[in-house]
Amino acid sequence: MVAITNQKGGVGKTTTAINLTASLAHLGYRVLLIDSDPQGNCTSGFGIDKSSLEHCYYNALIDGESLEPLIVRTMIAGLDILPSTMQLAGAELELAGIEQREFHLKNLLEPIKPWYDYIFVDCPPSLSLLTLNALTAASDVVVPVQAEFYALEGLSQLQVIIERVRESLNAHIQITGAIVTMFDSRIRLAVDVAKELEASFPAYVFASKIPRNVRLSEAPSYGKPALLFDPKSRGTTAYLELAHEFTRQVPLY
Amino acid sequence: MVAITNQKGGVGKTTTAINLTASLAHLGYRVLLIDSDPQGNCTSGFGIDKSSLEHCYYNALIDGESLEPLIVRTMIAGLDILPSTMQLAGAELELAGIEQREFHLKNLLEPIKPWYDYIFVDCPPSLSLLTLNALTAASDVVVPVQAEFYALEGLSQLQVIIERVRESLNAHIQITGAIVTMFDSRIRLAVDVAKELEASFPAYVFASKIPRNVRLSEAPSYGKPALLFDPKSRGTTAYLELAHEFTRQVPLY
Ligand SMILES: Nc1ncnc2c1ncn2[C@@H]1O[C@H](COP(=O)(O)OP(=O)(O)OP(=O)(O)O)[C@@H](O)[C@H]1O
Ligand SMILES: Nc1ncnc2c1ncn2[C@@H]1O[C@H](COP(=O)(O)OP(=O)(O)OP(=O)(O)O)[C@@H](O)[C@H]1O
Ligand SMILES: [Mg+2]
Ligand SMILES: [Mg+2]
Repeated sequence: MVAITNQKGGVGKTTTAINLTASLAHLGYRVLLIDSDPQGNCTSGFGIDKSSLEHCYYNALIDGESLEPLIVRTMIAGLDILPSTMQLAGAELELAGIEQREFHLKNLLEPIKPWYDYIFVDCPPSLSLLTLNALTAASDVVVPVQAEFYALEGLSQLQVIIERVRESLNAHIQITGAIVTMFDSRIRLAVDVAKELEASFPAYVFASKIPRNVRLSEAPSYGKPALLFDPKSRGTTAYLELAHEFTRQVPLY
Repeated sequence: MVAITNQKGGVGKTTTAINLTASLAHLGYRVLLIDSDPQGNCTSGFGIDKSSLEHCYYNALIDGESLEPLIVRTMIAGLDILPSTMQLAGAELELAGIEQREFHLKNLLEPIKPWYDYIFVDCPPSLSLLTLNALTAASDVVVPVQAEFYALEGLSQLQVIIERVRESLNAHIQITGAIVTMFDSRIRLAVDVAKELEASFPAYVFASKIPRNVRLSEAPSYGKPALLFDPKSRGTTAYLELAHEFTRQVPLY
């Protein structure tokens, strides 16, 4: 299981979650994407009407319902999604008082793991219990990093948290790599940040950088990943390249 | 007191907090900025070395220390800051179990209110207890909205939360206005989102839009607001205009 996380807001977690999973499914892998953000951006990014959902990830996490009936197919063959609604916002405080509060997602995933080659979780912009559930269940962590000053600042905090998770909750967790997002090589700050990341980040930095591309931000308003919205765009191509590189870094066993 | 909040990440909350407060101080107002985000981006945006801080907002919120000794002057005359470090990340779960957990900030502010014309709080990208403390203490709420699809989606959730705060925690809270940030009039999506916001947002939308301007994202790496980093930039001018408009919307009594 792969957690897509960075507590810095707006760095491209959801855009990476949607387009990387769509690209992997396009390459023939069976993929599940879990929307663990109360904003439900992955859910609306696939055109799912949240008001039509009676049950979602919240019901599995808090009420103990099994995941299977909650999973929805997307318009991309081979890619399923576990949607979320605003209801999930209540989960943070509700989980705080429950036994084994960090292990709920890990336990929920056990029965469905065999159905998928890769399972991804899109995390909210915080290091809270929803994110801790993803990190406790994850074998791999992918960190989108916007090519901006503040994005570098938060990375050391994230590494401290991941180290703590490894010591007390999940000995197998590892950082698979950082992905540079919204990269514009004409902007000096972006080039400097990317260089700094490659020089100082203690784990792998994916060679495929995701360029700033307006088609990536337009696609969700049509409820589709870029692959379907504009297959020839630079954003689509970049995420397909990233998908290839990802399968080399996280091979199937 | 003015809370700058939006649970959507990366919409320009911190950039607005730093540059709007700097502009108001430049116009002669006495201003305090409280960094209520564990990322501490406002703190580093003013060049403050977080590792040199022994005490910060966390110590007031959890240990009950008074705010006064924690407040630091910035390089802008008339503008003070209450800094934060990573320690604040622990406050979420620690506050969850304490009496009157939403009222801590409101009680801390009482003794220092007379010293300032305006007090602002920069919130993290979540609707958690740190944000609830700001909303409970606030008379006004300013909502930065990035001109992108996902940014509109979260606004209805934010309005629901503010309504709940008005009913149970703070009868005086009102939304002062939304601010369009990172606006590029050449991008159709941005123009559409700004129009949609003006048509559907139930409160005021500031006429001053903040353009996408790379100098705004470079300034924090020099530890200065744009006003000092590049006084003639479009970003600086836009925030000065916003400051004038803000004083008309939130006059001093
Ligand atoms: N490569 C890109 N080019 C252009 N726009 C992008 C790109 N990646 C993301 N965006 C846009 O930037 C905004 C932030 O991206 P996104 O919502 O994916 O980040 P996030 O990290 O998931 O945010 P949050 O912290 O709120 O969960 C969105 O409006 C998105 O459409
Ligand atoms: N008008 C602008 N033009 C160009 N870049 C901007 C502008 N406003 C903000 N930025 C940059 O965009 C990124 C996100 O902005 P910022 O950190 O202020 O958002 P935020 O809402 O405070 O994020 P978070 O949700 O993580 O607290 C930062 O790197 C910032 O420098
Ligand atoms: Mg997201
Ligand atoms: Mg911020």
